[in-house]
Amino acid sequence: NRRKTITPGPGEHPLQYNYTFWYSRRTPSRPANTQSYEQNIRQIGTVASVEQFWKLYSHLVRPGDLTGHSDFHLFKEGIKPMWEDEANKSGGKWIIRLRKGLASRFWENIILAMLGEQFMVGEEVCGVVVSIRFQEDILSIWNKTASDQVTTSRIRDTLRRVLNLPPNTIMEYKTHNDSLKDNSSFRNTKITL
Amino acid sequence: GTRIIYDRKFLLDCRSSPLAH
Repeated sequence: NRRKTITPGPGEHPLQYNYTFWYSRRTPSRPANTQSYEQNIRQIGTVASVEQFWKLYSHLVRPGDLTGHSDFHLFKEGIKPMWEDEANKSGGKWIIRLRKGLASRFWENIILAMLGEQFMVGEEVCGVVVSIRFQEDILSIWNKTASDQVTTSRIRDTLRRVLNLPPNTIMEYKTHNDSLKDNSSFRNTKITL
Repeated sequence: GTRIIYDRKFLLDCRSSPLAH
């Protein structure tokens, strides 16, 4: 590993974990297989403190201003935002579909909840994703163990609180195994109220 | 071990710190 270790600077507030920003954009001509996904995803940078986070985040385009089929990912350092990663392969994600215009605000709020360790599920959270699509935008939070219902319920309840979701918001959980099987992140999800 | 927990307000306040620019 030739990348240098990222640590908090003097006077900065350390985060519980280091996090890495990633960006991906699907080129319409290519099929969405694993290989092309890995080719289309780029690391933006890693942060170890609250201040380093703001410095990097403030330079990024707001997700609501992105066009086309693109995603921002913020994952714990060392975890690739891919279903096949060791930390993700037994995991899954909560999905919240957002109407256009809400993505930037919800993205910031879910990030702040993750960086501030608001979910209280130990090591379970892997990262968060905002997916910009044509009709709607989608927010997801990935965790390590899809079968751990105590963890997934706690993540769902924390999401409702930190995002201030209306009680009737539909939240869907999809295991990465199911995503691999149907080669889709958001299709055929089980609806949970 | 101890966890480093920050609430939303604290994190937003840090945004205006000179270190965050």
